[in-house]
Amino acid sequence: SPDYHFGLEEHEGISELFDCD
Amino acid sequence: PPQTPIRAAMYSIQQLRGELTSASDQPSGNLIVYFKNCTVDPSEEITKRVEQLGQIFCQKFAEAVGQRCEGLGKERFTLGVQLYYKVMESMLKSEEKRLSVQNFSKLLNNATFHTSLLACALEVVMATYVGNSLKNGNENGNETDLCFPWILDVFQLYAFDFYKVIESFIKAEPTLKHNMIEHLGRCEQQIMESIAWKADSPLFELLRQSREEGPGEQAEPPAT
Repeated sequence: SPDYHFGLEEHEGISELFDCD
Repeated sequence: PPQTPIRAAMYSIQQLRGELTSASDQPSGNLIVYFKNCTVDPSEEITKRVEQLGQIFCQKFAEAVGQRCEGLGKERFTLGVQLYYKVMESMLKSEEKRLSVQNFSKLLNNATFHTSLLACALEVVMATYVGNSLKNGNENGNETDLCFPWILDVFQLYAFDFYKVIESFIKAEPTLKHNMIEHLGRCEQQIMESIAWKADSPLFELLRQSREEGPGEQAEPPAT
C-alpha cells in the first residue's frame, strides 16, 4: 500500500515481535 | 452523488460498520479451533480480558465525553471487539501459512498481544468517528480528546507494545481505507519519534540488554 512503509522482513511476523517464535 | 467531506467521513463510518456486519463480537468457529489447538487453551482468559477492558473503556469514554454518552462508548467498544476478533483470525491464518504451525499457545496466552491488538482495533474505530466529528467542523468537541494516544492511557499500554501490532494489523485487514492506513502510519511515527521514549518505556531496558549482550550481537557495523 502506498500509504504505509512496511518494514518487517519475510521471516518476521507478529509471533516474533511478541517473542513467541 | 459528489462526495462532500461530511459525506466522505460518514461513508467511512458506514464502510466500517459494513465491513463488520458479518463479524461477531464473539470468537468465530475458526478462532475456537486455534484456541483448542493451543497447549494451554486461552479462551477463558480472552473472554475475561475483553470484559474487563470493556468496562475500563466505557468508563474512560464516559469520563472524556460525558456520562450521557456511555451507551455510545459501549457501541464503539463492540465494534472494536468485532474488528479485534476478525483481525486476530486473519493474523493467525497468515502465521499458520508462514510458519506451518497450528499451535499458537505462546502468542494467544500473551496478554500484551491481546491488549495491543484490541487497542489497535479500537484506535481504528475511534479515529473513524473522530475523523467524522472533525469533518463536521466541531474541532472543539470532547471527541477530539479521544485521538491517539488516548487509547494507550486507557489500557495502560506501553506505546512500544502497541507499535508491534500495527504493521501486522494493516496486513491482516485488507479492507482498511487508505486514510486509516495513513492514520496508523502517523501513530507509528508518533510512537517512534516521541511516545516510545518516555521515561518508563520498556525500550530502554531492551536497549540496555542488547548493549550488555555485547558487540557480538551488533547486527550492523556503525558505518552502515
